[in-house]
Amino acid sequence: IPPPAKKPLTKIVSHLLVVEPEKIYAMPDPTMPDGDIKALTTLCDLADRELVVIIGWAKHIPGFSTLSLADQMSLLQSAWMEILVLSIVFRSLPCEDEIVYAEDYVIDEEQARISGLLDLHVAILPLVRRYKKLRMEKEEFVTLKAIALANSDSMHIENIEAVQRLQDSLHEALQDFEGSQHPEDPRRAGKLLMTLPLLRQTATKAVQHFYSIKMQGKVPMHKLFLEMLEAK
Amino acid sequence: KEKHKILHQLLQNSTSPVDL
Repeated sequence: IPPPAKKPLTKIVSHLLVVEPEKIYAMPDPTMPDGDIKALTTLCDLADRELVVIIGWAKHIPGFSTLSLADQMSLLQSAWMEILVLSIVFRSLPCEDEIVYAEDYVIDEEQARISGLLDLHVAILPLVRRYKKLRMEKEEFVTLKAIALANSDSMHIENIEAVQRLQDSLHEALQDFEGSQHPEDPRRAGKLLMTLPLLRQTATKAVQHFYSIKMQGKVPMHKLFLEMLEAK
Repeated sequence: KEKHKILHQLLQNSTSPVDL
């Protein structure tokens, strides 16, 4: 007997799956000597390119582009690191205690120690464990990523009602998805939303980590990454 | 806004992430 066909996904979740950006690669510079400067240079360069992609992706979230430009900027300035961290965490789910910064940049604890990335590694792993336990699916990941953006608690929002409408539509999409795909667990949407505080904590630690690296001035950083770091 | 020039430009630019 074939398994029962899965119910169709909600429009928003299907749309978010379609607009999910392509993988990007870290491409560490082979001419640089191995060590913490190389590792951090690779990550900062990767983050800068990911940011360009995240800004383009945000414009495809239904309702985001109708916000004022100022509100779009405020949401992205607050949430960009949460979006970056959530993407890294989702990529790392199939691994055991390794962080997949990119397909070609998978770091285990020992490599993290050598490369000066141990603090970041230790900060991200609890989030990976949390989503592993929940067995987070791709549909849930893309929806939660959009929710993290809409729910970024920026202090500078002009049109609070419009941002609230965006939050409501994404929240509803998550609830509808869980209602149709996971009727056996009526609290699944809530469980996913309850991971957002740990995501914010982790992103805050990551921002602090990169901000202190910026202050030390030893690692080259591209302009967009610097601009977003300074906005925090 | 002047301080956040690149973000501002990228949001105004109509290029989709799929093209990037």
